[in-house]
Amino acid sequence: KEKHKILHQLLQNSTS
Amino acid sequence: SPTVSLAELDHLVQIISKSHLETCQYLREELQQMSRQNFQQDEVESYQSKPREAMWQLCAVKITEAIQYVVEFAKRIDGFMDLCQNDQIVLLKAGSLEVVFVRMCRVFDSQSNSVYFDGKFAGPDVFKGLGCDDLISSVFDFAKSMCSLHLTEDELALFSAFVLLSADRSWLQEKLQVEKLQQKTQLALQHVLQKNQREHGVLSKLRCKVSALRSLCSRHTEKLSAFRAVYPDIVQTHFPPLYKELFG
Repeated sequence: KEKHKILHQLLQNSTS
Repeated sequence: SPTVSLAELDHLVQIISKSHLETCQYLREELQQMSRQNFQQDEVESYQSKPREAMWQLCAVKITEAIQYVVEFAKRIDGFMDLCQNDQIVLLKAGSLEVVFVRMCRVFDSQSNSVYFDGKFAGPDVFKGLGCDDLISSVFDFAKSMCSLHLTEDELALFSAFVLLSADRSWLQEKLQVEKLQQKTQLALQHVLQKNQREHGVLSKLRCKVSALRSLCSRHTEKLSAFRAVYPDIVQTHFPPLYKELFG
């Protein structure tokens, strides 16, 4: 998870 | 192959097209208003005289910006967020740059062989400083051949989703789930091509594009490794973190 921290963040941000 | 009703296909087309339009970085109207101004010779020379690492950094920033829009596109594709997080990451790591290359045909001018970059239209010579002439010329050839298909936004949206949902990527945990999504997307793409009365050859031409995209991306990775071998600190300290996550 640490390795893809930013991708994880972008995926979790709401899509609104 | 999944059984999908026509109504379901129409719905899928609508959702994916809407997602594409909401996240495509430049709208058609903006593209039409954009002055088709090419860089002047002195501007081209100023890009060419940039140090190699500065040009690489500039391109990494531009690619990363484009990729952020692709991540948003993925999130809005029906079913993508229902995949496990591992598979979402795997698909984006492998496919986001491919979608950037697909989308490039929207900002590409075949007549002048130039692409919208950093405010104006740039030919391959603008990118000479990267030291990857062969890759750059392949990327331009790819954009040109995508343009020659004259895909509509609907078709482009579905093809982008099809590329992103490739079920044959390594390290997928729920391959079957991805396969189902990709098959549905392919049916929706076929449905739209039929509805738009496109000739039969378009789908097989698009299939060829899939392998061309893979080759472009693996060559990008090779060029990045070669660059990193010479400038490890530049990549480490000046490249966008998302770019490093995806291609590191």
